[in-house]
Amino acid sequence: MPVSEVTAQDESFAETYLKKFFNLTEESGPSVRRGISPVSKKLSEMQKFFGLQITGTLDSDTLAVMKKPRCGVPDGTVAR
Amino acid sequence: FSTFENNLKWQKNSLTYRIENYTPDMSMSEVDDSIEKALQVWAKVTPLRFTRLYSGTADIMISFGGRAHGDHYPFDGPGSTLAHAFSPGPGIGGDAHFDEDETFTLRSRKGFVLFMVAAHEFGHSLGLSHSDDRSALMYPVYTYKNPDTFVLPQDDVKGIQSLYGPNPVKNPFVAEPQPPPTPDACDSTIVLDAVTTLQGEMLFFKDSFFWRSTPSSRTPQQSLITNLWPKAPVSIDAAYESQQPGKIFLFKRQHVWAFTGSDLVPGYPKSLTSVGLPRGVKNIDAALYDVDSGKTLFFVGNSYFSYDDARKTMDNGFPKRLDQTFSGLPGKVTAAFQYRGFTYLYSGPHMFEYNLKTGRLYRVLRNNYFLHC
Repeated sequence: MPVSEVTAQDESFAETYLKKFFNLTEESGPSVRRGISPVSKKLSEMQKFFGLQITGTLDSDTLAVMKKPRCGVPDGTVAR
Repeated sequence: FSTFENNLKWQKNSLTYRIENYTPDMSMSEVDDSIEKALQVWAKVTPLRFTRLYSGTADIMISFGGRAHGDHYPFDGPGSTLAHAFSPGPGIGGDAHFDEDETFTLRSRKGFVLFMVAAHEFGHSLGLSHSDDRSALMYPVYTYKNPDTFVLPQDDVKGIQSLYGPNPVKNPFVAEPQPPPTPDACDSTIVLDAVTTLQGEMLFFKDSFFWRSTPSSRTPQQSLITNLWPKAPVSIDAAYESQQPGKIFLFKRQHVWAFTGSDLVPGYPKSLTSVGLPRGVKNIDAALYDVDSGKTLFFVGNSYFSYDDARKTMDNGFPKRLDQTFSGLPGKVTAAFQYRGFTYLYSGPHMFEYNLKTGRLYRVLRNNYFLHC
């Protein structure tokens, strides 16, 4: 419930979470300068799955869900 | 619910399992019982049958391990990932691994109930992927549930039966428990258990769930009550926001719980007499805190009480009959709250908008008016 600031450490944690559970891949080659960033896209995907407000940005509600204990199988995608 | 790609499933109904090792957190018999019970969750609603092996390779190999444990998907230490399982298939397919760095328990809230974690993982072993239904066993986030009263939710039953069909063997002498349905906020006939504000948000309670409506979002978020308040009761009678920031009171039968944030306030739950209600009151129907007068109103049957928060006493002249103050109410109040100076009283599927000072009724609305359906 209390709103707290999102720190750089939280952002790094969120990126690891998205890589692990929402198939966020490292960008390689020339970086894309325009359009929605892959992190924002995956955040939106995650927020949609968990019924959170879809903002595409890391907020305290999203972070709280990421920090909950959970199953290790990726969400919404199929791990072969 | 969702299944894996191509509806991956076992091509046989008789499956074997083997417990390769044990966690030191529980006795061996507790682990055996938890695993057996978790498999039976799925066997009860499908034609699937499970046989335990004590050696060799079983379809579902079950093990406890920490960090790197031989499958290229290392665990991450305490917290976060609790376990994982592989979809049906030969070799590692169907196998379930539990993170030994977690503390597993038989039924305690301190630690993770092995039965709940295992039942979820075996869902993967049998072909179910994650569900976005928060009440589902296959929802990816761990939620405490009492294993003794657990009933497989409807979403999971539909999911597993889409792969294997229903259980052909039913005992006609045993009534099967009904899976708990997930309430629909947009059902115009829904009768809410309680409604309250909390730090600018509106909370709507029904059964084990609540919807949270924030000023910035038109779509209410559904959540399990115990996700936000792990020590709270479900199917509550009433709720109201205290004048103290972030504090909420939840009522069920003869008790009241107070929470600050997610934490239960020490000393709670207390009896209804602690808020000044007479001993004869067995439960309340609704409650609200009136900001202007500093009074808390408790609705009980066809009457209501007024409690003075400053003096900590019930006001004289109460209980009063509802129709002495609120005209047009068809029956008892089922939920109540104040918002932007108006008092909203719910009675069945309708909501009545009042001016509390004058008792004037402004509008009669559907109960999902604030749920933006």
